[in-house]
Amino acid sequence: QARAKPRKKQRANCRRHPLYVDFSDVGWNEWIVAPPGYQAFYCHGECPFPLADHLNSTNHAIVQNLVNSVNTNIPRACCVPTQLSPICLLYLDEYEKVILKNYQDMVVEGCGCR
Amino acid sequence: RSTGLIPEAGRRKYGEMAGQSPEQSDRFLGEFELRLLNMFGLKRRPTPSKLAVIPQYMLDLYHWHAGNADQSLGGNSAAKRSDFAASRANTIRSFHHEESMEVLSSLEGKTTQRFLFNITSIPGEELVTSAELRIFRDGATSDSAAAAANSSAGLHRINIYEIFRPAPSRNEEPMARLLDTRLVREGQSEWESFDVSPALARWTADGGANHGLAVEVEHLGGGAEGEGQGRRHVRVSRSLHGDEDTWPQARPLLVTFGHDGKGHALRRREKR
Repeated sequence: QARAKPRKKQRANCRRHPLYVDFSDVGWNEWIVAPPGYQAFYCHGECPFPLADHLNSTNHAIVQNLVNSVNTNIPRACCVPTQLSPICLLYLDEYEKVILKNYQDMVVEGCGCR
Repeated sequence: RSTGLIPEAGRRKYGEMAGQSPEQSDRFLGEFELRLLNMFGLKRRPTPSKLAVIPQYMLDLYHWHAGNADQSLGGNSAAKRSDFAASRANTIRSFHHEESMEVLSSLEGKTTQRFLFNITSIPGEELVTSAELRIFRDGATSDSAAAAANSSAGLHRINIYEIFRPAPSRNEEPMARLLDTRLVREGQSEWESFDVSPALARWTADGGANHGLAVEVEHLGGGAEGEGQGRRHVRVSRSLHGDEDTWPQARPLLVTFGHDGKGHALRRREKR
C-alpha cells in the first residue's frame, strides 16, 4: 500500500482569535482601576484566491486577490478587523482624578479580507 | 517598569529589532507613546499614590455601564438618574473639593459651606453636558432619627448656589445664584444629587470664573440641638473625631458628564 502523501499544510483562513489584554502585563494596572483586562481579540489568517463569501471581503479585495493570482508582486488582501466595539475604562488620570470613559474601537467584533 | 506607557520589555525588543541608533529608536518610541497618551487624553503617565480614593459611585457607574451590575444595582435610582446624563456623554469625571479652601459659616440656623473644585483637568475640547453635586446624608449619626421622622425637628433644606463673587468681608454675603434645592428628613443614609449643570457650563464652555459652589443647610426646627444634629447628618465637612476612615467615601463629590466629540456616548451594555 502506498504511503499517504503528506498533505500540504493548509494555512487557516482569516478569522477572529482570542486575545486577552491583561493591563498588569503592560504595567497599566497602577492607574486603570477597572476592568483588570479585557478580551480584545485579533484577526489572523489567509485571504486565499478565490475569496469565499464568508471572508467578508470588499470588491477591492476580490480584485486585488485576482490580480495576485496572475502577478505575485501584488500582495493578497489582508486579514483585518472589519467591525470593532467600544469598552468602558475607569482610571485615574495624572491629577489623580477618577474618570470613566468610553473608548471606541477597542474590541474586534468581526474580521475580513480587505 | 517604565516611566511611560510602553513597557520596558517592549522598548528593549524594539531597540534590538529595529536596527536603528538608540536616538532614532527613542524618537520613534516617543512618537508612539504620544499617540498612546493622546488616545487616553493624558499628558503623561499617571502615577497615582496608594492613598488615591476611588469613589464608590464611580465604581457603581462603571459596573452599570459595563453591564456587570446585578438586578439590585439595576434598580438603583442614582444609576438610573445618571444613565440619562451619560446617554449624551462619553466621559464621566469625578472631583473632590479642595479642603483647604473651605469656608464655613454657621449663622441663624443655617450652615453654609463653600466648595472649590479644581476642574482645570477637563480638556477644552470636552463639552460638559451636565453635572451633579452629590452630598451624603449620614443616617447613622442621627440619634433621634425615629423621633425626627414624626416631627419637623429632623427636617433640613439643602440649597446649592453657584458663587459669582465671593463675600468681600465676613459680614457680607457672596453674590450667588440658586441652582438646586431639596427638603430632606433625617433618618436614613443616602446620597443626594443636585443639578449643577449651569455652573459647570459657565466655568467650562463660557470661560467664566470658578468661585465654587455654596451648600447651605437650613435646620428647620429643633433649635441649636437640631442645628448640631443636622450638621452631622448632612456631610459637608470632615468631623473632628474618628472620621479618617469614612470621610474619603462620604465627602461631597462633583461629577461631570461630557463628550469630547470622539465616538459614541456611554450606554449601558446589555448582556448577550
